[in-house]
Amino acid sequence: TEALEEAVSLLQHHDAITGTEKQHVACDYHRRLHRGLKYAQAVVTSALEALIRGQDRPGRDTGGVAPDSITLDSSTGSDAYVAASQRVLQEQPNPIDAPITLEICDWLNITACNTTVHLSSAGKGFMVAAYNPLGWSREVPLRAPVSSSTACAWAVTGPENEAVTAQLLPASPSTHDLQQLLAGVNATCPTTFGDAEVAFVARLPPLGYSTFFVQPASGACAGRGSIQSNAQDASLQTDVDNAVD
Amino acid sequence: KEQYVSLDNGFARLEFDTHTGLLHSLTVQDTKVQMSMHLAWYNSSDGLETQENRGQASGAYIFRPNGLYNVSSEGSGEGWWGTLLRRLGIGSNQGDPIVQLDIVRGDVVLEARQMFANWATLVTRLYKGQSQVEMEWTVGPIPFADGLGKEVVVVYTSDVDSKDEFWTDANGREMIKRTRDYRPSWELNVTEPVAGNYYPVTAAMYVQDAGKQLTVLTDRSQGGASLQSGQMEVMLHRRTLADDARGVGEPLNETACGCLACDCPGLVARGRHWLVLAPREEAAKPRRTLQQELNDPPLLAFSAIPREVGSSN
Repeated sequence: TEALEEAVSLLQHHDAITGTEKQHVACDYHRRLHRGLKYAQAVVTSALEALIRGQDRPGRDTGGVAPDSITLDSSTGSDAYVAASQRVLQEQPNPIDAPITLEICDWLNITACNTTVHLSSAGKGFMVAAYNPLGWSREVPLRAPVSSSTACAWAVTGPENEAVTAQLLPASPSTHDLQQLLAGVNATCPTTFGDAEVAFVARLPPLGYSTFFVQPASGACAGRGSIQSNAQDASLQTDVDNAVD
Repeated sequence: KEQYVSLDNGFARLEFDTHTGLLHSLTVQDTKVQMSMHLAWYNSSDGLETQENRGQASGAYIFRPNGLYNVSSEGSGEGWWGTLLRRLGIGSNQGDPIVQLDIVRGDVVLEARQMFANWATLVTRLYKGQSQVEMEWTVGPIPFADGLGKEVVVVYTSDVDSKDEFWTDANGREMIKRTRDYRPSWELNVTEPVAGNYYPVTAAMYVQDAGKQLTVLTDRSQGGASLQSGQMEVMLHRRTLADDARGVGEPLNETACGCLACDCPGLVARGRHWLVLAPREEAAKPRRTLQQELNDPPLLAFSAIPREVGSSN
């Protein structure tokens, strides 16, 4: 947590929030905030990796899933929640028993990713771990960048190995423009740019995570035309509604 | 050939006017509003002494607009005649803009992509199973070859009969009632009809009438106002060319850090609003719940697929 303090103090400074500073000061804020962000990402990804591997609890029987609902009263407070969470955690199977290195994409909102996992180009698919910081379960749309040159259809599998309805969308022209802008001013940072996104609705447990697997779908391409025309091919009809928290 | 094209996910329905490319109406279950949204820009006062700005420039601290103009591919402020009129503060609001509209349909998301100019776009989305409307805005680099500072807003116009009242949040907590051109504790002398009605919007603002409430949720702190009944506007991005003489000593004309060339691009901003329409008596719960969900999005991390996936349970 020591590594996070620099970012916290800067995020509270009035000039850093409002933009009432000179350009070179803004750039200094930018540099410091970026460094704090990288520290924070390392903390968060290592915690998520530990949850997925079940390393922070005895055995390998955990799935990082908190209870769906727990009744609290003033006499028990948060201790009851923690205890109940641990009971639930210990009841979850862990389907993954392999080394996992998680990374965070800085530019998901422009369909770009600066991780060593080349989401767009490797063609082997990738795993998405989605952590829900809220205390209630939710269904939330997620979008991940992919390349249409790798595959014209993609399939998404949920944490219970169930098919999740997915849709392939072409990146918008403004997103392409922003990718070129980013490439121009940030040429030294390896980044993969997707020309499309896979969108799917993820069901996430409260204060917990779910993992999803995005992979090229075999045999689904009728042709190599526009991505938009293949959007229906990428859809798997199994619904997420029956997913288990 | 149809005048309207609709997007419908079973919870919400959007109608777009194919002639203008603009939103025409929003329906959520049994609640309907006629509404549109478009991008516009205020010309930043340059601080040269005029009766309107009294020597005060728009800058990092001060919002001192001098005329409102629609963002459109033709009228982004580059023509000399338009520039002259705008310098004089003449020619506000030249009718509705006409924008390019593209529709993307699928099983998970329905998208309407509107291009107002090559530096200003909106994408409106309906996701499967969700009743809120997501509006992703992208603004920048704001052009300034015409010598005009610009402060870009998104304007939501509806038939909600809110009169002169609207509500904004207090740092994400209670919603506070605002009344246009009015302060509850003193008699206001209105000298800034636009800036004087802007309030902080850290999470939400809404207008309402007897039957319905229309809310805009934000993913970041912004400024907002309701300058007409049923209307809300939110400041998205600013690029001014004069210092406002409040201590910064530079205009608010930010470029990409680390870029040292003369033609470094100005910043681009991209963010999201969620529009929530609900019957007035039931509106607080979805508004407050969705506010939390927009401000606490899931955290995504990526990895290669572990070998065992598919072979284990």
